[in-house]
Amino acid sequence: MATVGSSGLGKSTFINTLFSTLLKDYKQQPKRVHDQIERTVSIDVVRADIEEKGFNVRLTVIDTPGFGDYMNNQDCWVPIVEFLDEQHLTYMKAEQSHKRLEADDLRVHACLYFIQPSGHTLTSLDIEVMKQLGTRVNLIPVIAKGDTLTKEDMKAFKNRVLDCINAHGINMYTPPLDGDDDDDTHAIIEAMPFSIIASDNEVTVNGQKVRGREYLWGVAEVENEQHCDFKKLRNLLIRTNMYDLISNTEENHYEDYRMKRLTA
Amino acid sequence: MATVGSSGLGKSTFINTLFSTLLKDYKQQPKRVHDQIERTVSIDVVRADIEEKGFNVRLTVIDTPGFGDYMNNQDCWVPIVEFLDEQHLTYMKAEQSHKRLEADDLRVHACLYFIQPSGHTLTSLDIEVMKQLGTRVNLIPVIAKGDTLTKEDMKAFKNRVLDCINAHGINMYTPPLDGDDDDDTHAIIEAMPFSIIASDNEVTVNGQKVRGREYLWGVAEVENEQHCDFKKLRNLLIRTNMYDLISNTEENHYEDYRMKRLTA
Ligand SMILES: Nc1nc2c(ncn2[C@@H]2O[C@H](COP(=O)(O)OP(=O)(O)O)[C@@H](O)[C@H]2O)c(=O)[nH]1
Ligand SMILES: Nc1nc2c(ncn2[C@@H]2O[C@H](COP(=O)(O)OP(=O)(O)O)[C@@H](O)[C@H]2O)c(=O)[nH]1
Repeated sequence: MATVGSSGLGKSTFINTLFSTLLKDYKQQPKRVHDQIERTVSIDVVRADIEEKGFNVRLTVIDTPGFGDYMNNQDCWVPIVEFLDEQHLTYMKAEQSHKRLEADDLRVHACLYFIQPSGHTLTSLDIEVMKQLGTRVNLIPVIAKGDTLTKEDMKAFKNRVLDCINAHGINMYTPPLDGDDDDDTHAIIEAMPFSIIASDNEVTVNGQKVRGREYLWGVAEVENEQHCDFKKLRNLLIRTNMYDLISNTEENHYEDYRMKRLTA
Repeated sequence: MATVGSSGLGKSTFINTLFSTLLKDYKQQPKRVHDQIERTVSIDVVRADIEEKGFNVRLTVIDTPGFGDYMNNQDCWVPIVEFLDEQHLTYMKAEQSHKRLEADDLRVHACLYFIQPSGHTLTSLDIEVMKQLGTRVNLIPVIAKGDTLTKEDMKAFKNRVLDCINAHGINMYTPPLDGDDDDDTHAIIEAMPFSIIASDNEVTVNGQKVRGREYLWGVAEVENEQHCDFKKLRNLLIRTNMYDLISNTEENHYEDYRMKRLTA
């Protein structure tokens, strides 16, 4: 998984929140490794083993600090797109020489794009980057800092963002409807683009400890389905659609890359 | 007064909030006029007569929609700086031909610069623009959307912003200490840069109507001094420092402009 978006939108807080709600014993702190991929953008790789329905899953999240932070952000997505293609190439080479790619397989099965909760609509940078990402990876747009828009503002903003995504033909990941759990999947699709709240702190509300952001006027709770869609997004990534995200990457995005390379 | 900052930071909501808390009868809606000053930036002039301590004051606010909204924002401040200089020039010409400049005097006595509440620090665009504005006008930086940072985050963010303003030698307006009301002035200076919350709606809290933003977890109130510094900012602009802002503009900023022009 990768997180992309301007700095200050809560990407690293979200990664901490995701791992802390998944790891039983948070003491197994995820390992964070920093790497400079270009003058303007670097990548942080955060990795930990989580247990999910009896399976052991290695979750790797790639953060992209420095993205979009310059006066002139033209082509700032190029290093990220190159990074995604490189992972396909590494895999292709390993496949050809029949080597297994265990430890350092950084292929991205889902890319979360963080949208500024401006209340208006997508910026020209958002549109261009999502267009570029949507053709190469399972793109999941999220509205960052969901606690900064009121309920009505959030609804109106989600609609404007969706209109913009459709108008520009941006290719967004949509979970497939396959019969048995349709109601849940419908609820997930209805909520897209997901609004998320992240927090490094736990707060006591009515005697219970919850993860949330404490203001003088109340506590915005991360795992409260009324306050934001964090739970729906986590379920999509780790529970209900993990296999679909992986197979979609291998069958579609990787195959696209191979075809492009072989016919280039 | 002028408001400058990227779109979606709540500038027009702030202007509405300011007028609505100053005009007794909000029916005398302020008049809004739109003008395109350059391809990339336009200005909206919002004007109304307010009554303050028995005086009739004409408050004109210039909003700058479109500022900083492009992929490449280099030199996006140039049209605004040119607009500020033009007003000095118009005044200079009127002074020389002994004409009074009543109706369309758009000289800016205070410029509010809206800072994104990223939780990190000032962006390179913020620094450059504030440097340019600080030498020409009374610059008052404000932290937009004050309800999106928790109390501790806000305190840490204000300190980082101040450190950055001092490190880059940005010239920010500071109210003068002049003896009799020092305590108040100290409290105002302590609170800078002001955090503001704006809202177009009134909400009922404990049976009282207040201007605020209603979330599921509580109401962030515009005029609650615990929640933000809106009241301190409004008092500085309209009550305690209005004369100082005007005389500082006429004696310092206008004179600087005249000297530059005469010696050019
Ligand atoms: N209001 C709000 N602030 C958040 C949220 N998540 C993170 N933040 C704050 O946003 C600031 C930047 O967060 P950070 O994770 O460093 O952002 P990054 O630069 O995108 O990695 C910090 O002050 C966080 O406390 C959120 O969901 N809501
Ligand atoms: N959280 C929060 N949102 C605000 C605040 N003020 C305005 N907004 C919202 O921010 C969005 C953009 O506001 P607008 O005034 O149009 O911004 P402008 O483009 O800078 O003029 C709208 O959805 C407003 O409801 C505030 O103080 N806090």
